[in-house]
Amino acid sequence: NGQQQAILVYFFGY
Amino acid sequence: MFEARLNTSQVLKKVLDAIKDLLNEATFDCSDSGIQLQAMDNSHVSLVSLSLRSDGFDKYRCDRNLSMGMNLANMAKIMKCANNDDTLTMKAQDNADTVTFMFESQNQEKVSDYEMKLMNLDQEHLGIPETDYACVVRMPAMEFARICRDLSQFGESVVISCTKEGVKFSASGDAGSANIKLAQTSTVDKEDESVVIEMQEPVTLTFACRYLNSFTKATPLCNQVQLSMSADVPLVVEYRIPDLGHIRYYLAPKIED
Repeated sequence: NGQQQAILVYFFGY
Repeated sequence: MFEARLNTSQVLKKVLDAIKDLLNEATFDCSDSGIQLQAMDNSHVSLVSLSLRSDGFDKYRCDRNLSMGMNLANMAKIMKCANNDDTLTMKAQDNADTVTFMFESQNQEKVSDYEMKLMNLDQEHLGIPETDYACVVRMPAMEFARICRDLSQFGESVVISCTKEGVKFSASGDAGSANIKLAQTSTVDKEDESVVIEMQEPVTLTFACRYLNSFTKATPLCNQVQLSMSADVPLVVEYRIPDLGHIRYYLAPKIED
């Protein structure tokens, strides 16, 4: 899950 | 003053069914242009983005921007009290701490109203970047739901591989493996049943079945679903709500170590 969260954070830039 | 009216409650029931698996609570941002909702799921792996345009409502009025934080389980309790063909009106005063749902039967002989307390939710407004996707697949929403349901029996993840020829969904686990290939349809006469692929370059990505299955709760909203994919960015699963707006789910891919 950590990696998926990181991808979302990067994509949405928050 | 905020007031939004739909001639059938069914649409909002379906919208709520499409998000309440993923979200316990959410803020409905109301403005002159319509209602927007954007929220991360409870485990922060996917994002739900809902847009309902003001011109899709049978009556819409929003004098001042309003953010209504709602507990979706409570909203579901209220929506359950509406018949599908009841007229639905959502109403709130400016700066109100409650929202009212009013249901009117077709013959106007039964009128019910339910008041729900609003919540103050911390929310971040995320910028959703404009992205050109390597592959965009449009396919029947029922077919996608079926594939997600079938494959989730075999593993926790689904691998989606998209090429010019078609799209392949695969899963594997202790019980064995499963592969489902869909070719691009050759005829265009039945648009709802077509599989259409727009590909810049082939992609293969892995996603958690659990979330894909939650997204397919939106299936009753529309006949077709659109999947947009590029390497290392979230998949977008989009359901268009006819004449009203859309719901998009973003899900980060699983990356192999």
